[in-house]
Amino acid sequence: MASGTLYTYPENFRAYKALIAAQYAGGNVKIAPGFVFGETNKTDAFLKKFPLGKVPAFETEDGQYLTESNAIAYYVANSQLRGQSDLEKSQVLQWLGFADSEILPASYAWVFPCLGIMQYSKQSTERAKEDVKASLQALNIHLLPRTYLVGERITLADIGVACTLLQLYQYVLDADFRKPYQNVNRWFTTVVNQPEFKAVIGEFKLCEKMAEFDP
Amino acid sequence: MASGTLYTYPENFRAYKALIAAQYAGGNVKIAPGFVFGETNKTDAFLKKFPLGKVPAFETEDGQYLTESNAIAYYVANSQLRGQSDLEKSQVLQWLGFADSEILPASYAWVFPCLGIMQYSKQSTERAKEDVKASLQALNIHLLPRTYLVGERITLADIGVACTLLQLYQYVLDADFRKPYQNVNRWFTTVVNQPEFKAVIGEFKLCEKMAEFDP
Amino acid sequence: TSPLVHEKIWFEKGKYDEAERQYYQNLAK
Repeated sequence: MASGTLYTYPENFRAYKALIAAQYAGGNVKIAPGFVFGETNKTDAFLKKFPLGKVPAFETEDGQYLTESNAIAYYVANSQLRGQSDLEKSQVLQWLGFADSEILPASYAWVFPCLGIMQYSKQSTERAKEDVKASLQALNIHLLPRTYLVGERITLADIGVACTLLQLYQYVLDADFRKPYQNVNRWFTTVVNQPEFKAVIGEFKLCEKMAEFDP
Repeated sequence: MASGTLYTYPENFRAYKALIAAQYAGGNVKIAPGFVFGETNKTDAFLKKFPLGKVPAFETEDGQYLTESNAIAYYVANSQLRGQSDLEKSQVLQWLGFADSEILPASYAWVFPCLGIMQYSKQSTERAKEDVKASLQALNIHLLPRTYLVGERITLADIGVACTLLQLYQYVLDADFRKPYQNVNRWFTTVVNQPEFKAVIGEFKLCEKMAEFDP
Repeated sequence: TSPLVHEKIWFEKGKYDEAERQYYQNLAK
């Protein structure tokens, strides 16, 4: 059972991965109090531990330092979450990679303009929507005969992919858009309603009206 | 010892990760003969196994399918490459994540225009150079007291980061640019000259003259 | 200001992936 201090800003889906994993594994992961993003992570003390100044960042209780959210989640996880066999462990890494390389860029490109975080471009948004559809379709096929992404219990694969989908399911995947992906919807709903998830992210409300860019 | 068939186009640094890992682990990883990128990966047969149609893709000898290069490399690796303790295993994941999120975007942005793969943008190239410097600096600090990225033997961390740096060290990191990063240069040179690396990538020649965009 | 504004995000990944795909497909031909 791993313990330590997690440096992050609030509502950071990357930090959620580690926090949820710790809920399952029973580790004691404390969020660093008084951390101010943009200030604390630019101090010499922080950069000495975490040279790139990125969060989430994790300091183990015996003074080791970890960055990259998947690595932190892995560290605080248990053997169930990491996968049992070599194949399952590889499949967990596969889905974590899928979340980062397939879902995340498209999610940002679609949602950020709606939140006013970046400029809107019709072309980028349309391509992002198509990329999201492709990712959801791949997940939907995979989840047709399966309850979880890897094996028969929740793993870091479910945690990582679900956390990466949070933004999409919250802001833009309205009932119409998500209708063709029933298996993904089933899996996502099950996963985010697990007590370990709710302890970290609270009650999750699915998107009712697709957010759009408002000039 | 894992065995199977790897689908990839030639000189794919992502495929190198798995091929080099297999050299260390002694697994039998064959590259699928007759694979034509852009054709084979669009056939129904391929998409049935690998719905996103991307490579590298791996079929185990007992008919399981894996995508995402880090997952494939992990599967064909051995326990030395994966890391011994939970901390080391997490550190391996950390460096694999670092390679994908810090090095790769900057590498593409800088090198692709030089190879005519993307349009040139002065702003993107200048920013990419700064990002590369930041990544190399972080690596340089870490490698000051260390021979390898994790522990005292080569792991998937060294393989993943080195493979992701290949393009940079081949085309743009000339002697001047790489001079401040002596620890990285030492580590990189050691790693790419290991027999297991040479068996896959051949003799590696460091950049002599920085490639530039040629309109 | 949302911390997300300061996150380093590879928005153009899709463009680079597509360009890389085209390049290697052309090489394959």
